[in-house]
Amino acid sequence: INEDLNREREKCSFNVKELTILMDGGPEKTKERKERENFMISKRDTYAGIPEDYLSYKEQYEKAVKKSVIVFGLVRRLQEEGKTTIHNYRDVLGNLLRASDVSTGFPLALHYIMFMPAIINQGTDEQTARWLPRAWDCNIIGSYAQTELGHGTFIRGLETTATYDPITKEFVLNSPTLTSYKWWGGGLGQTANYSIVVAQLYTKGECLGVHSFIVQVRDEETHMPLPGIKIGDIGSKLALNGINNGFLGFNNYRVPRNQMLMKHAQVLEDGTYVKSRNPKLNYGAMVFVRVVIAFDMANYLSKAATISVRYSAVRRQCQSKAGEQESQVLDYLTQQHKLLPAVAACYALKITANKLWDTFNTVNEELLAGNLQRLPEIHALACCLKAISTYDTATFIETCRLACGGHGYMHSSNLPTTYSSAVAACTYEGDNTVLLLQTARFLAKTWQEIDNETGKLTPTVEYLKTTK
Amino acid sequence: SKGFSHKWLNTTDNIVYGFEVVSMRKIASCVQNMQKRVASGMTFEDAWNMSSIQLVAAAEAHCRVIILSTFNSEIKELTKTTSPELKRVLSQLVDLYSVYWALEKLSDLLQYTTINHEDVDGLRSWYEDLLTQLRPNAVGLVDAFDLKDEMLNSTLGSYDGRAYERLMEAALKSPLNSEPVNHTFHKYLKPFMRGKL
Repeated sequence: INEDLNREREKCSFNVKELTILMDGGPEKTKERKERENFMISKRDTYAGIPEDYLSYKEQYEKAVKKSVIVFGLVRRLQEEGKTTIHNYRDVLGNLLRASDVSTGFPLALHYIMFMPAIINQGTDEQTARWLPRAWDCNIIGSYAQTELGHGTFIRGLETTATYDPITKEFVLNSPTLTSYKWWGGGLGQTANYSIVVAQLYTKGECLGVHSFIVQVRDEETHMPLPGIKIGDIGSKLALNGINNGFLGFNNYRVPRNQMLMKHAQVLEDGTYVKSRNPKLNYGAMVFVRVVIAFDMANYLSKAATISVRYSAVRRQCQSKAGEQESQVLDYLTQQHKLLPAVAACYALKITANKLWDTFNTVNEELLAGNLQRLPEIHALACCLKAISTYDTATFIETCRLACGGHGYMHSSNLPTTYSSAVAACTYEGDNTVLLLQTARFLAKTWQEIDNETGKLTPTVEYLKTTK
Repeated sequence: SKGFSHKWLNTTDNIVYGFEVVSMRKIASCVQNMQKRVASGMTFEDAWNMSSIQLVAAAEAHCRVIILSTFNSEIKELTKTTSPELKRVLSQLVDLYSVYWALEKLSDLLQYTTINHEDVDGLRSWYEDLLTQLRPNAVGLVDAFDLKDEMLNSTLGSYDGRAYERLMEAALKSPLNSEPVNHTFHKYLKPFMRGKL
């Protein structure tokens, strides 16, 4: 071990293990996490080879599929051993992804973080019983197709149509324009054989807004695109080129009535529409994925901070005082100013993401009990936390990269890949500016009603009243 | 009892409170501006668009409140049962994070709270002191993330600190190093150098 790093560890004033256990949430959690990570690391040899940076676009995807199968095979194995369930898989997945080295991203990620949560949050008990076990066992691979070529975060503007035909009891899906083609779905290109599709529902000649459908896009045996489906990969991006983001178009493609997710709103056999008691109940899946992103950001930033702090302890440059050996760059205050706020931000983001996760679970329980009061609050909270955590993480990682000088520019430092992954998160699952405006809408509404509120405001905006 | 005009103190709790005031005032200002615009005949949608830069800033300020207050309160709660040494370093981290953002968002604090130039000088000194206090624990704080080398996948960040050796090992994996002479030499460079291309 490098002598400088040894000295650094000797002079540390606290017990490092104590802090690790504290952040994991207890010794048992640390043990579980380590088991999962070691399990993941032990599989490295099965896909070792040329570094991904030197592979072509197509080869990167093929390697990402191979690695995904190994990683998610481990999830399945843990599930068979009773070590993970549908209720705690976020933790398990988080540990495994933290330990993985798929710098190009996972084409199966959306299956876990969007496809399955959408079924859980929006499916009836019958639909969940039918689809979730198949998805959980990865007998089917799902994507999530909401965004269209011409339509991003503004969901009401989506153009894909799902018109109910009461004679055949099917929905007929169509992409009426080029701009209505689904665009960006992770794993949608060549990987998934099913997808959640968000489309404008028409029944009895009336447009009833966007609803979600489970749609089979490829044959389960041959994996060929089904008739009426036009599907493919959208092409090379700034980073995450193994994720296999895809496009999807429909030409009179039919899906059975029971494949519209009907936990909240329904279409009866005769085409009668039964309204949701609150259209915002569908926000659950979006909140979930935004919490996952906040945890991802804490992970990315922890990696960048670890790399740059250790390197700054090893790297020596210039003499602070004449006659002395070159100083560790970590001794320069400007270097500490680059790195230590980033280290603090790792802890701040992890703790805030944990809190958001707990709040999300509490609000979900309230929703199940019919209490919708905190739904707008949790949605607003998830929106701004996703935006700020991704933006801060990208900015801090870039600072960490700069703190490593030219060596931080090397792909082998893993800083460029870590940075580009965080930057991608600023864009996916809602552009940050749009998300902040959604939070602002909630805040402005709360502010306008603040004087009429007789009771307490919901917890995260309570301060508005006290400071006012 | 406390208003946005209360006396500024250079403490973490007060920084959190200062950010709450900033957020509250920004939201209030957005709503007021929109109401004024609507009253002057603008549609709500146009008023919203014209206020959107401020609205984004208000939402960001709200999020800063959430992160700062959560970090502050959760660390206080978590460190009730930890060793005094760990409590001290985590408290320094919370302070550093709060002061860092106070200095980053100084224009907001100057606009909406009673902070003055002496307080700002104090914040800067406090920040510099915190960096120095945390310096000896910097490596320990990142070691605590417990990221194995296989997870970091980095030539610079390995646990043993053998950064230069690893950089050289990684360089040797470049496909260009797999042969002593690349074919482009004979195909392009050599003819070019001899004036034949």
